[in-house]
Amino acid sequence: MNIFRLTGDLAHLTAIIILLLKIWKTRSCSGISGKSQILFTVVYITRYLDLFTNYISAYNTLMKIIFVVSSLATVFLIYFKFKATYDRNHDTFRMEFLIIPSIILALLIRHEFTVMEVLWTFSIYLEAVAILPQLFLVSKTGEAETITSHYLFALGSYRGLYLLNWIWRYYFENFLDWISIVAGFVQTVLYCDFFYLYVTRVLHGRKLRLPA
Amino acid sequence: LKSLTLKDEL
Repeated sequence: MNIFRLTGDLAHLTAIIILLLKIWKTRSCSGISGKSQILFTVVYITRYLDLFTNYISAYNTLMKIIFVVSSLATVFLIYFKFKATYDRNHDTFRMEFLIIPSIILALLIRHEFTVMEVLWTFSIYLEAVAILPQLFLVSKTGEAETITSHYLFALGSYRGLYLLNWIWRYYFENFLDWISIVAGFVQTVLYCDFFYLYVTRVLHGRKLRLPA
Repeated sequence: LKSLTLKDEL
């Protein structure tokens, strides 16, 4: 464990908590893409199947359980408890456009051809693009609530910090995994446009509104 | 060079 990985994990955890609290406190999930949340749930479930086969540490197990349970809770809040507030009309990105290519790529480019390894690789590829329905929703409505911007910033920072962690692990532990690195790079790049707007607008006290 | 097959990350 190094500082980049720890802060990355904490950013990830913070993002999830911000989102749950936003929905719970405002009793509304408007501006939130249910499709991105379903995709993240699929990511966690397919990646953390090793909870049943492989013990790493109490920290690792606890975080995995938190990610799976909180993402299921988020999906429940959006599609059941507060479904009247869900922006169904704007959340129109097709999930199969992300899921099917991720499956195909995971079958082709992976370390080993085993069920667990292909599912793990699929989860890495799907996570890289799972935010697209959310970014698409923001671009369709042209704005995001400030709290949603904080959520996106925390979630985007997490994989960026993991990139620094992988550089660290390459130099100090001799670890290298190109699948994680390339997917993590793509994932971080997808947030760049948003990061720019976040720093230039939200941090200056303005709402995130897309330029016309 | 080892690969990250330990899957010790989140």
